[in-house]
Amino acid sequence: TTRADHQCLACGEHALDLQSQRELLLPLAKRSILDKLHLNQRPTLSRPVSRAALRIALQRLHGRPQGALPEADRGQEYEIISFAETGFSNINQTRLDFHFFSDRTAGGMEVQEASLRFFVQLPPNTTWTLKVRVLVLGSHEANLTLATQHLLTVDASGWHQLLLGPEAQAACSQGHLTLELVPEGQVAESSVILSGAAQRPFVAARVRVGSKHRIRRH
Amino acid sequence: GINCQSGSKMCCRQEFFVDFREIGWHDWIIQPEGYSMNFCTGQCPLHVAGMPGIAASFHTTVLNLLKANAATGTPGGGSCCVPTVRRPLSLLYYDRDSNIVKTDIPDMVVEACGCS
Repeated sequence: TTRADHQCLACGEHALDLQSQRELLLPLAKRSILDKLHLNQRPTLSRPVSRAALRIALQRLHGRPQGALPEADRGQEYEIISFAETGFSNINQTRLDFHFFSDRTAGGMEVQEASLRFFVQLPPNTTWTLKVRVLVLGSHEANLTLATQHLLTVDASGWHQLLLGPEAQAACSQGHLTLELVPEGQVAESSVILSGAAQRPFVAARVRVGSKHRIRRH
Repeated sequence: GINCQSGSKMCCRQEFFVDFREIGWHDWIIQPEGYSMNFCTGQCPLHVAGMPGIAASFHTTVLNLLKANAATGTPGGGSCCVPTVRRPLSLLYYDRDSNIVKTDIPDMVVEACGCS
C-alpha cells in the first residue's frame, strides 16, 4: 500500500503515527477477511440464533471423533450448521426445512458428510421407532417426493443424531433439504420432537468448495 | 524474527490487532474476538539482506557487513522486509442465512518477518 509520500510501509521508516496506521489498516483488514470468505459485504443476520442453541450445537459438533486428520489435499473446507425451520407439523409428524444456499453454492459445494441432530422428549421407560423421510423437489421442482427414509430407534429423551445418506447430501448441495420425522406405530399426546429455542433441530454438514470455484482462485 | 520496538528501524513484525467488537463485527463473527493483522516493516540494510531470520549476534552482523562491503558494487542490492512465518485464521461465523460456518483461512496471521 503506498502512503501519501509514495513510500511503502515495508521499505521505509516507521513514519506513520498509530492513529493514521489504524485508519489505513482497519479497512484493509475488513476487505482481506471478506475476500477470503468470498463475501462482498458482511452478512446481516435475518434470523439470529439463541446463545443456548449455539452452545448446544457447538458441543454436539465438537463431539466428533478427535484426531481425525484432514486429508492432505483438503482445499477450502467448511463446516456448516443449519438450524431447522419447522414447516407443516402435527403431533404425528414433524417437517423440518434446512437452507444452505448462499453465494458459496455459486461455485458448487460438495457435501462430504451431513448429520441430523434433534432433541426428543419421550415418556419414561418407552422406546420409539422414528421414521426419518428425506424429501426432495421433483424433476419439475413442483412438489416434494420421497427420496429415501431411515428408521431410528430412540429409547431415551435427549439429543439424538442420524448420519444422513447421499440423497440428503445431494439436497444440501442443491441448497435446500426437507426432512419429515414420523413416530412409527405410536399415538402421541404431543409432538415428541422439540424445537424450542434451545432444542432446535439442526443439520451439521462438512462441505468442500467445488472444483470450479478452485479454478477461479488459481 | 523480531517484534517492533519503538525506535528500532530494522526489519521487524509490527503487531496490529483488529477487535471485531470495535468495528461492529462481533455480532456475525462468533469466534475469535479479533484478528491479528500483523505486518512487516523496517529497513533491510545490505548486511542483513537475504537473512530470513535476523540473527541477533554481533559476530553474524560483522561478518555480513564485510560481505556486504565486498558486494557493494553488486547490481540489484537491497531487500524487503517480508513475512517469513504465517499461520491460518480460524473463523466461526454466521452466514446470511444464520447458518454457522467454521473455516480456516490459510496464511492470514504473520508470525515472523525477515529480509528477503
